[in-house]
Amino acid sequence: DGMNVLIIVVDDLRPVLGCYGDNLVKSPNIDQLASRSIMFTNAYAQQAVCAPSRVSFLTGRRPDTTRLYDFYSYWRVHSGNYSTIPQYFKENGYMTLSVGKVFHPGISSNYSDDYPYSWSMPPFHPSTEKYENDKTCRGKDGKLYANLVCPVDVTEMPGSTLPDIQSTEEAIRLLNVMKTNKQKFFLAVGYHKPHIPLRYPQEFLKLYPLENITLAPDPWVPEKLPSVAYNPWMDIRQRDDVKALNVSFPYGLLPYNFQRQIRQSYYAAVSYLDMQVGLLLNALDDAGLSNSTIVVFTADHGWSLGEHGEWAKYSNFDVATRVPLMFYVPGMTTSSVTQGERVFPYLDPFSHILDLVPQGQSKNVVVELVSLFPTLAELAGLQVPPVCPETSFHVALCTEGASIVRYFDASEEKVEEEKDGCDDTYRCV
Amino acid sequence: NGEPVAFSQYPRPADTPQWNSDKPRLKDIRIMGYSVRTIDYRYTVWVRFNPDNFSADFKDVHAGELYMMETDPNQDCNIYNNTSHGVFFKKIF
Repeated sequence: DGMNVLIIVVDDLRPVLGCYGDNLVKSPNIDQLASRSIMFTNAYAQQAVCAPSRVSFLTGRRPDTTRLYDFYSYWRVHSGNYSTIPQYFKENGYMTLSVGKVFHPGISSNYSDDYPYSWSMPPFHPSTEKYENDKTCRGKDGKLYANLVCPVDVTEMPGSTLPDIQSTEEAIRLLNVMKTNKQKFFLAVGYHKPHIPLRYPQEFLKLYPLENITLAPDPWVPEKLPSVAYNPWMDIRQRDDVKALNVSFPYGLLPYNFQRQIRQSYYAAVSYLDMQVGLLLNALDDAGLSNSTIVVFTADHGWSLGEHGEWAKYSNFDVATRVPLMFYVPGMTTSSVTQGERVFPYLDPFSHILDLVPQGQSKNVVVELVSLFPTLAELAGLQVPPVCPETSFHVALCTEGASIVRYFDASEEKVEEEKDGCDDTYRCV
Repeated sequence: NGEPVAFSQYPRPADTPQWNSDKPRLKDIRIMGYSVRTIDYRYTVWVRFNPDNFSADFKDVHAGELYMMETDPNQDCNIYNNTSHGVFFKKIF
């Protein structure tokens, strides 16, 4: 009667992961999840900014249909009463739960994360979320700032914790409640990091000595980049440490050493996130739910780490639109596990020796985040929503993406065939 | 040719960077960048956009980008205005 679903959505995570071939990052737990999953190496968001991307993939509609290009409208009022992935699962007998940042907060999700439409109970937000942009970063002078680069002593933080640590604790609590109640569930966990500010437990810096951190391969503004395509990364310019650098607008470059510090902190934040994901998946094992739960891991969009002289996401470049996307489906992406067998034992990023990243199945076919809705419906054995007509403002349930389950068991040759045997773009064109 | 593609888009208030270029409000959007991404290339056209009726005018192209992934995986060399490549794609799109 259908699997449970655990969907993990990470804020501003580009595929800086060992399983995606990054040799610097330490992400053992996400790599382990990938080794048991189907991993898509060419997955793209439809718009590289928080609310528009999340509303798009959660409703299965493109931005031109949600008509949300900024943060200031609610699709059910502004465009159409579109159903969402969690709403559809809720209507099909699931208990749907949201922890952390799944919908973007504010008017774009009706100030309620689209509750009660999408969720069976009020969404959980960590109490320390409100300090995210406060002056909590200790500067060299000992004073507190609202910096971009913000490694912290967690014991000094408000509540002696951080939002994603609280989210993991709440998600684990909910997993145990679902297990006790034998309730079929759809649990969405939204992690805030590595979204700016890059605020993470300072011990993660040890994983990335600054001398090992390089600049982006192309840290300059490309000569023939149209001015309209460039994004001037205004948000990070407002952080205290960046503001103090007085970089000229719009094309001035950050000092190289500071660029390396940003990249160092992004990687450190990714390992901190990997730890949280590891604890969450370990709890799935503990609750005996790994054999009956589909796990999806993805992000709302990527982030520029200095490429093209850019920081942030606000563009159509691959570094901003490409996202990790992987599906663990018990019995499909792995053979079924025996009762009690551990699928996701927690791996400590500080001690786990990374010799070879475990390999799962990866597909390099180009796919879109807007396909998540039909794909999840098909994987859970629900009726796959119909394809939307050309204009679908009046249609509550349909999708503008195509299920990608057909690629799960497709051989590489079959995927290539889908490319119509076109090995020479110009010849075919 | 039926090859899987990914579409993405990004709004802009103006042709040159300004204070609200990253996150323009709907009413301030004047240009929309539409991208088509395949395994082989990313093609983007930045066209005039009317926020009042959400229409994009593909006859009013403000700028274009074309990157061939095989030779330029980091998308540093925009060849949209090169005669051979750009003309091909302009014709198609």
